[in-house]
Amino acid sequence: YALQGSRWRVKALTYKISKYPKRLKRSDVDTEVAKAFSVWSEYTDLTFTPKASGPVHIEIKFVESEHGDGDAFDGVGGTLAHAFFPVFGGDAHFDDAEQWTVNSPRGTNLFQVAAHEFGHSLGLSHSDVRSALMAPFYRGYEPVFKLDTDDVLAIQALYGKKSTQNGNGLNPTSGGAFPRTTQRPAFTPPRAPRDDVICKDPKIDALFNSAEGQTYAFKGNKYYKLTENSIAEGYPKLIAEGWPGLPGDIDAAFTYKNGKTYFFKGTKYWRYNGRQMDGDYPKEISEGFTGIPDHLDAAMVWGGNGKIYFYKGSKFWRFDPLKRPPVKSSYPKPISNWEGLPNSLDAALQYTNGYTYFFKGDKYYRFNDRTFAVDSADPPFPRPSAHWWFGCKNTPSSTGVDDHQAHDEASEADRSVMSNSA
Amino acid sequence: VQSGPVSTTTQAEIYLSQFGYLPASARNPANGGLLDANTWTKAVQDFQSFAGLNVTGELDDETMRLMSMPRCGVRDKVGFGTDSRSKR
Repeated sequence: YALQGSRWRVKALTYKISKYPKRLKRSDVDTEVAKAFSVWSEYTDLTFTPKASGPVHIEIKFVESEHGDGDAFDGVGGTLAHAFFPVFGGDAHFDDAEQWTVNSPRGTNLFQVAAHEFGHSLGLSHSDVRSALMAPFYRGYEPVFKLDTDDVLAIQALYGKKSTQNGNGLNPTSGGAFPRTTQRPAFTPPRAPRDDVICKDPKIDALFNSAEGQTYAFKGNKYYKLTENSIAEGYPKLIAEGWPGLPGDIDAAFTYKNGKTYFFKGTKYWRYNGRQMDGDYPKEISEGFTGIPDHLDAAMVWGGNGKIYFYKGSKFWRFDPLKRPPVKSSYPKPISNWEGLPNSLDAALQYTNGYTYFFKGDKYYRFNDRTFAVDSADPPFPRPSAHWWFGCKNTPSSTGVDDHQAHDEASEADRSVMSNSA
Repeated sequence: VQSGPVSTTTQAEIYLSQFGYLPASARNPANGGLLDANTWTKAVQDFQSFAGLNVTGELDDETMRLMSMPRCGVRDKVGFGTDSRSKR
């Protein structure tokens, strides 16, 4: 998926249909439009309230030809509708020359097109995932509508997961999304005093989110389950016991949209479905991940576009399994393209709360996908991983900054960034 | 603004510029603007890549068929679109 770069600062949005189509009943249009909005509110805390008059966030119009925005419609077929991103107002325009229909294989299905356009109104760009609602092409009437995982990930990247959502929405293969378990882990002082090897030496091998939403850190032959601001009780445990067949000293790991977790070490990789090896592994990286080097430093699925990024030394590679070749000829590129990141990373963690985290040595960097740079914050990045991620006692939170003040300012900085949008 | 099937290079050119694969100047073929072969091939490849087609750079039947499909009028987030990223 692709995010345009703006979003609404509020989750309670209003809309009105200021010009109805010629050939449909108003009540049908009202119903279909409400249903189209509900596609997005089902997976987020967004709410959409219709208004008959007055200012609204999203104005909907059925118009023909030139209609005042300089982007004229083209009659039957061709362009069906367009919508403006939040930063441009969020309005959605539908070409009234089309034969808009409801629950019919004839004409153009209003619900499907409206749901797509409202995706733009909320900040989503076109996706290159063909099955996604946000793919640009109209696929014809689909009597049973199901939002693609790609769309769910996209909208949740902007507005977060629905707070009341139960577990069944989390299966990436069934239209769900990865849960946001890695919300900034340590804005409150660490509570659990830890006396463990990870506190003495916080350098880690790999970090990843499981499909179930747990975040794990791998170090040597042990793994740690992370809580919001520390390490879960009873950890570390042996990797060989948690993921039977997997060796220690892993180089990199990530969980892909298919819910499978990939581990890399040396020239080989392993694929797991949950805690079970998913077939005959290990396999050679050069076979399963053509174009990606051996002996990786880090890997992640970047929330900015859902593609897989690999890091090694001073270079990075972008891997798209849907493309041939999966790595474009323009790669590798220098890590310096990621403003503020050092070379020779240890680990990278998939974006879930608007940020991507990179780890090197005993420190971590918070990367802002919107500014495409390591965040400026107080205390500054890099920050010590032991304090902020692993809840270690008697470890510094920063250098030369009062702890209490640092926490407050960091929280404030995060909040302002999260709401910094249209 | 174009409607209907894409069956010629000129129509494809308009389509590719309309949806952000070619610069806006290519949108009006009457202005005499010439596209170099690389730019054209790259634009077709970008479209094919985005649309999940075989990336050949050739304006083949499958590519034109997809260009002829009804679609959303918002530009795809590639190339010359106003929303394209300046830095990745």
